[in-house]
Amino acid sequence: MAKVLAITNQKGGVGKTTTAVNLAACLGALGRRVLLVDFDPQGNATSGVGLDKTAQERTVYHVVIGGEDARSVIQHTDYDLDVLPANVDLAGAEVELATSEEGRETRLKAAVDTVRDDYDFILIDSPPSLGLLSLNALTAADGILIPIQCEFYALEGVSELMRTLDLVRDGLNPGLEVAGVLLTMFDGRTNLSGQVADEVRAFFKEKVYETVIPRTVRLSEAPSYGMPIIAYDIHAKGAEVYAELAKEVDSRG
Amino acid sequence: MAKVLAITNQKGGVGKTTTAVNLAACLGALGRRVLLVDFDPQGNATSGVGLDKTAQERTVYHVVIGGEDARSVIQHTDYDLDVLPANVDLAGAEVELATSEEGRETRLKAAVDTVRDDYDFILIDSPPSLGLLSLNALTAADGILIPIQCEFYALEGVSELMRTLDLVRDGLNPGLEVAGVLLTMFDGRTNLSGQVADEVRAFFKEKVYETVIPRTVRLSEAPSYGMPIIAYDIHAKGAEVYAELAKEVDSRG
Ligand SMILES: Nc1ncnc2c1ncn2[C@@H]1O[C@H](COP(=O)(O)OP(=O)(O)OP(=O)(O)O)[C@@H](O)[C@H]1O
Ligand SMILES: Nc1ncnc2c1ncn2[C@@H]1O[C@H](COP(=O)(O)OP(=O)(O)OP(=O)(O)O)[C@@H](O)[C@H]1O
Ligand SMILES: [Mg+2]
Ligand SMILES: [Mg+2]
Repeated sequence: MAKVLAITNQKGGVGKTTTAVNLAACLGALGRRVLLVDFDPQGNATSGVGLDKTAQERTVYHVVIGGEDARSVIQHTDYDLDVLPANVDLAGAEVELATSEEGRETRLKAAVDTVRDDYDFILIDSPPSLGLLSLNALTAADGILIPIQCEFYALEGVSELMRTLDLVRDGLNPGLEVAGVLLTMFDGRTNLSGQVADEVRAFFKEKVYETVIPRTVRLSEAPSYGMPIIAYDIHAKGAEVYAELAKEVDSRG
Repeated sequence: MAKVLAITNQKGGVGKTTTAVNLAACLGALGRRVLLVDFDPQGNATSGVGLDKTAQERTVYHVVIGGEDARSVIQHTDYDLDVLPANVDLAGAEVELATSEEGRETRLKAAVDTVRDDYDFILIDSPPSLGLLSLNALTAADGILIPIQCEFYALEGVSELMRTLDLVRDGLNPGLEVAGVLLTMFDGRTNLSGQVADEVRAFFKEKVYETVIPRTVRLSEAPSYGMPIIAYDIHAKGAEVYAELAKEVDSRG
């Protein structure tokens, strides 16, 4: 029975995709069976694991809107993880879900539940918004993993995200918990990073992962080769910290 | 008669808000009359110029949904620019616009047109998506200013953005042009930045501004004080480059 984690934060560019791809690959390297669900029309997680998102004939769009079987759309990758790919077709789903009568927020959950027994972890990459796509991810998940960039604007959005969590818990998914909070793009040379980290730890306490992800060039280069960091450069700092994070996530169960 | 620019890119965290706030302040410092419209429910541009977004009783939401007069909601700031503030209320507008019969994409244009004669420049900060809020921004604008972070994932989204521009030109706003493309968070120490810059210049040619925005700590610190960079640290590199950009934008007319 898989643990389903939604990697969600409406603030843009905080490291959602980078965390989804690299945590998935590192959990796979630990021997866990892992599915990465790309639920962002940008399709960055899809290309981050080496697939050509424009060449995909069937994607998660066809599963949540077209009713296709998730297993028939899921693909194996070269990196100890399977992927349910996305591309720009998914942008259409937001409009179609908004105007449908029922099940607007539960389509992804229905799809994910059909493959839960095939995996140990299912990670869902969310778009930078709190619209219907992110609500589907939060409804399908057991827990939310919140990446927070160590910058001011990223801190501002946290209270709105927590309000949304409460709404989802009140109705769609009462069991949803905060699986963990991940500090990303930490730059030890700046005061700002330290101040943001302190505020995040004061607010989220033990929910904050011990592992902190520093800003490193290798992490931003890896996606241009379609590779997770452990495949791109196993000796890079980014590979070390995401491997550490995978151990923490795995042990929290 | 103001020039209206939408600062738009669906990729998250590429520097839309940072550009909107700092370009607005620098155009103001040149003596231009400037209005900054925050059209992102995150409200980062609003707090970036020192307003408490949670304390705003009336925002751009009340103008586009409530039919209030834009002039009565616009506020002066301490920094040679006026602002039409936003906060999380605006998230409700996306749903309300989606289910309304007509004028879904033209509400912001109608509001902006009422104040065009009061300003020389109107800059609209967009959210990280290509939904109804961004479509409203593109419909209200004369031109789009596209910030592109010098990273791989940011490059991936450009073709989707151009497709959306073509759609908007075909119907809602035939006169919409690409006012300019701005390279942001350029890090001269990495090959990646240079490669992305080369690709962007090859694609957009003379549309790319001469001014390139480097990644600097001061630029990311300024918003935590609610100040544009020229007020936070006039001697910072970030202040110099955004002042240069203002001159380029002003001369393109
Ligand atoms: N620790 C890091 N060090 C350096 N660069 C990073 C790091 N994490 C992410 N990046 C880069 O920063 C940019 C933003 O990260 P990413 O795209 O993963 O964020 P996101 O939250 O998924 O963005 P979006 O909101 O658009 O979905 C990307 O170009 C990525 O390669
Ligand atoms: N040139 C720069 N140097 C350093 N930091 C920067 C620079 N430009 C922006 N930043 C910081 O990077 C983060 C992302 O920038 P910003 O919020 O302006 O992007 P955005 O495109 O508006 O994001 P969103 O997609 O969430 O609206 C912010 O924390 C900001 O302070
Ligand atoms: Mg992403
Ligand atoms: Mg922004």
